[in-house]
Amino acid sequence: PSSDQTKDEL
Amino acid sequence: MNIFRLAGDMTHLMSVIVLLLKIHTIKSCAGISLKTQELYALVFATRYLDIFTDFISLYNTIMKLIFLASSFSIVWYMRQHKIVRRSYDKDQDTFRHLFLILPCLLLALFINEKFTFKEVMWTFSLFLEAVAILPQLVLLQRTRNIDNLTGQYVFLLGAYRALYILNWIYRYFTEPHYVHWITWISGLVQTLLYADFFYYYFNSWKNNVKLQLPA
Repeated sequence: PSSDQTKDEL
Repeated sequence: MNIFRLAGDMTHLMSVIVLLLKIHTIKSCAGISLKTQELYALVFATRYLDIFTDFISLYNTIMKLIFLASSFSIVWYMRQHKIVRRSYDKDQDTFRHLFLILPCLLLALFINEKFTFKEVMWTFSLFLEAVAILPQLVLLQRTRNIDNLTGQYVFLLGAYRALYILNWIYRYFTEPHYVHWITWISGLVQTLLYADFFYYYFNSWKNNVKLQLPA
């Protein structure tokens, strides 16, 4: 997955 | 979302709320480093650039807004509030921001997952967060005394990052492709920075003496 989608952390 | 990350976010939330309430109720910011607070406001500002472009979840957006609002209001209190600013010890809080901001910016330009503005800013915010506590630790060593709330503030900040490390370990084992070296290394460096503070904090708490950091 592109790194953007895994920016789910604060 | 896993329990480690939720606990980490709640601990992080507690740290900023505790600090904001302290400053608001006793109208004093004695012992608090404005430099660290400004660095944290910058960390959140560069970390949450995507707050209006990428919607992750309501929880995510609300927490981002709370962190942004609380960190900027702490800076506002310490700089503008006519009573609070008088208790700010600017002669002792002399750590120069640029000594931390420039290296983090340079490092983020070379080490990042994608060379885009947002990604470099996000990486910069990770590196900066790792070192943002330094002015506060330097101030604690200079003033040598630490009132309980400042100790609790630094303690909660360290605990939040330690919980995040557990979260990364958990996600590494439960989610395929979940590998983020940059996040992990900067988070580890940050937690290690707190480790020595923890050691002295626990000792002073156990022996019930005022915290004395090594000179």
